[in-house]
Amino acid sequence: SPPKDYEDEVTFF
Amino acid sequence: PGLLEPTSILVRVAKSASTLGIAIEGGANTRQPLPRIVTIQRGGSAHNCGQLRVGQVILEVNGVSLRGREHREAARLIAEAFKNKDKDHVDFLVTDFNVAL
Repeated sequence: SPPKDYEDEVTFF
Repeated sequence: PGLLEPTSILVRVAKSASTLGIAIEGGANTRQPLPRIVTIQRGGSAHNCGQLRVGQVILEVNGVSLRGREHREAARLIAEAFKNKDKDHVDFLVTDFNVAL
């Protein structure tokens, strides 16, 4: 499986 | 000002709305190693506070450093700080300069 793409993670609160 | 974090400011966000009203990106092991504020929603607690800005980098939440924490862990700390009913506010240590800290 491809590596996780942490770059695009955005979290809304 | 300190040498490592010359522009850091402590912002106390009162829980004045049902949501915090921010979005963050980044975390350890990304190009943005500390979480950066990418959105501030009108009507949320952060917007009501008036002191947080898009582009600021969050160094600490309630005195807990976000250094070395991956995105999900940093997000969890922020979410729990807002949910925690023992406090009516969340303290953010932020910086305006996106330096490599």
